[in-house]
Amino acid sequence: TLLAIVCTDAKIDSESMPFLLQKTVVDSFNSISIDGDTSTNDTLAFFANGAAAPADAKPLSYTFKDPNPFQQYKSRNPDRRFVRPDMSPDMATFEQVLSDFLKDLAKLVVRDGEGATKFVTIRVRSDVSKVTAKRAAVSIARSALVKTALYGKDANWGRILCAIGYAPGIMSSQTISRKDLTKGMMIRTKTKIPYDKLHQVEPAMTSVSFIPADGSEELKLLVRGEPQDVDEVRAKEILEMEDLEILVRLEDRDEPAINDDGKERMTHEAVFWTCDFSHEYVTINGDYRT
Amino acid sequence: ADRTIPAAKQKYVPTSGTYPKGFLAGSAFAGVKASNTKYDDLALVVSEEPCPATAVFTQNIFKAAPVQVSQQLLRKSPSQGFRGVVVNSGCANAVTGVEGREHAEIMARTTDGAFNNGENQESPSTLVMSTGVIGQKLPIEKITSAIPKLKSNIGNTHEHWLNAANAICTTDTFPKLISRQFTLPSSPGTTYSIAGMTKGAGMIHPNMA
Repeated sequence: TLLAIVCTDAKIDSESMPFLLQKTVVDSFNSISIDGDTSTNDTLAFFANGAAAPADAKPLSYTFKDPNPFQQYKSRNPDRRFVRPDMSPDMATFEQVLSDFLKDLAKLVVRDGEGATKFVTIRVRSDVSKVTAKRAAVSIARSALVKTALYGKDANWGRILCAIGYAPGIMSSQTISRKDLTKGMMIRTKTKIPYDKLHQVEPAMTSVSFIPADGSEELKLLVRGEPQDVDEVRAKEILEMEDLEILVRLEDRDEPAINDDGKERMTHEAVFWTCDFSHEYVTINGDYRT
Repeated sequence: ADRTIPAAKQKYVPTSGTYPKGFLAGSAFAGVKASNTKYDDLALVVSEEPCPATAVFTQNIFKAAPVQVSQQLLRKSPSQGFRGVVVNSGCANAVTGVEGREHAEIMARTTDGAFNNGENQESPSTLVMSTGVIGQKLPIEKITSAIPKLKSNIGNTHEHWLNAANAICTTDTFPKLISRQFTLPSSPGTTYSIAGMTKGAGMIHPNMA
């Protein structure tokens, strides 16, 4: 179970607080996994008493243009587009403060994963959408085989690919054709994703690398569907470290992944934190009730 | 179980902190789990004045009693007039039926009563959290007996916050507590604080809304 309590003495408009918390939890506490089990009790509570604010300070708030900003999560209307609320520079600053704070708290939970020996950052970049990137990242983080390989310090990128391939909602051009669409296959997705976004992952355009924690050079394991000759000694050195980053690129166009200015072309990115799976995890959870 | 913090994890435990004004935290021993005879297992974080609050909760359809009660409290009085949250470790109070819900409500009301001089409010202003084994009922008498001790144990020092962070732990090997200060562009001369604690080491894949 995850429990969290966050308090601030800033002054925040009470009607803005639910939206603020929902927005900042997505990339923090909702982006971690130790064992893939979602508890019956998870709760994150947030309090803001304004005790440090000057008497004449206005509460930090959003200006909602959409009368129901949470409707986007429930609507099945594909034409509905979420209208971002306006916010002051103060609110934007606080939103970033809270977001960074929640991420740091969430990472501490992963650091303490039962029996864990590794702290793993899974960074997925996609040409298509953040949703695609996140689906892939969640699937990798939940894979028992990926996590046991990490515990064994095995650079088993095949399992990472496999996990992406079975991720719920992930499709490739091999999975579905326009002809199938005309038969109503889009209905299966429940949300009417535009045709050009249905082909979310192309196996031949997928790359996987390990990014060492010490800032040294990226170790490329798979580049656009082609396995690389991996320096196993270097891979072992990287996997000996406690911290590791797995970088996955899900491209859909034949352009350089890195622009001329040295920046990544893909702007849709999801970051997920997890840990490895060890014998000790089984020992702890095989005898938890006593 | 021994709660000595492993050497490798000591670096994650703060030795000092800067905590938001007007909030108090603390812990007490209730003995929720029979095997725990010495470590505090009840925590409280409270605002000295009622304040806005919000929360996100698990989307698991088997929502624990404290989750249901806290959600209901927030629906009844959206965001306004909350005092804080009371937390027990050692028992999740999940899948415990009608009695489990009543116990969660009793935790909230008893904590409220301790801070409102025994006056009953129409709706409690204290949220409730629990963590531990699913399917076991709360030893509610032990908890209600410990709440007065909890009230006398709260304060605003680093030690008080750390005690609360320790009290909510289950299989955690170290308490998770962070605090920091920040300013806002419109008032660079005003320093604000934010502090938070969290727990969890297993059964972790939150999907809260």
